[in-house]
Amino acid sequence: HVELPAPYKDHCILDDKQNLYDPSKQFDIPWFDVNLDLPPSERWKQVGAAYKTQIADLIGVLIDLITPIFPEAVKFADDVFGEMAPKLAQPYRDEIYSISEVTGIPLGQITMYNIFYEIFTV
Amino acid sequence: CTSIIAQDKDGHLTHARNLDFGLFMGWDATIHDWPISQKLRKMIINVNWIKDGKLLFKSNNFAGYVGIYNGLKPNAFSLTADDRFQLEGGYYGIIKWLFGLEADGKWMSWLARETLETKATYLDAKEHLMNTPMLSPVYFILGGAKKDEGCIIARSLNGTAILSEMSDSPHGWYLLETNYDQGTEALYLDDRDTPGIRCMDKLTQKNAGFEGIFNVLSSRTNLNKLTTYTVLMSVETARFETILQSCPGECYPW
Repeated sequence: HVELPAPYKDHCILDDKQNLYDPSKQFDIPWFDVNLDLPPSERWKQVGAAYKTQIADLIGVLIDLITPIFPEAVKFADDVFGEMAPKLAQPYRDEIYSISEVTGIPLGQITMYNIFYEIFTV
Repeated sequence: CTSIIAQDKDGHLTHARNLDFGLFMGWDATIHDWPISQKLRKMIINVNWIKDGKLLFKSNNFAGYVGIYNGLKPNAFSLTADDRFQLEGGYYGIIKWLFGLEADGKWMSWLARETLETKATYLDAKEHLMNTPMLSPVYFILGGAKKDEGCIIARSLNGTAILSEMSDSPHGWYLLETNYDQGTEALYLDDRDTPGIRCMDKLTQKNAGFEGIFNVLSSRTNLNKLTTYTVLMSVETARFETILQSCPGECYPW
């Protein structure tokens, strides 16, 4: 272990006798129901509609990062991941299609976002 | 990421994690933050998963993402997933999947969700997470409702590389996982194991609950500029709390 220089040094807040835990802060995060009794195409409509701007913004940041290096990034995502989408397992496939539909974000981009963990482990 | 499972002196378990994401994806020099992490903080939601009209399990998600990184099935088990970086990583699984060579392989976060949907006990979940073929390496951190029900499953694509059990933990009363195999040294530039372990040892077992572990996970460098939230879970009581995190000011970037 190499100690980081100040002010980035590791620091356990218990050393300061501090308590940062405030359980009321959990209510800053909203709750939604996802009903598995509904068809997959219906499950995420409420979330998709509520967060379409934020999802588009996030994917926009990713695309802005990649585009200077790889100018065809948007086309690549739309084409390659769009073609992958029909091969995805159910019920995830129908859920992803419905999120694309309700947010208006191209299917390839929503697919890329949903398999980003696997891409990120590179 | 940092995941912790700890049990107090009476064997009550708390499972918690920091989710860190956005490394090397641009840097906003104006506000000194990772832009992806900033965006993700605005997309965190909690989900009640309903089946047959009743609560089946709880999770938190980034809106628009249908897989699961963290979930809790009341009176059964809790689950978190931390990145595991291997040469034979996710891209290898994707390529095999695209060419039909890994048709049965599961995407990581979908295997986590499938486990929460279909498995009823800690042991069933453990068996499923250990042995189901998947498309990327990962650490599954699994907790239960009873004393000593806690383990870290270091997954490779076709099986479990390392299984670390709470009962064999070198720390006695907790397991801590960042993004390195148990028993190996973390990369010195990315060592969140050492500060996490030091802070947990300062916490002591008698304070192993939501408050104490939240404070550990709010300490540098387990808290860093990539951290988006802390989730705290108790299988026994079904408490599930997601608390937004950030590390403004002079904070290590990862």
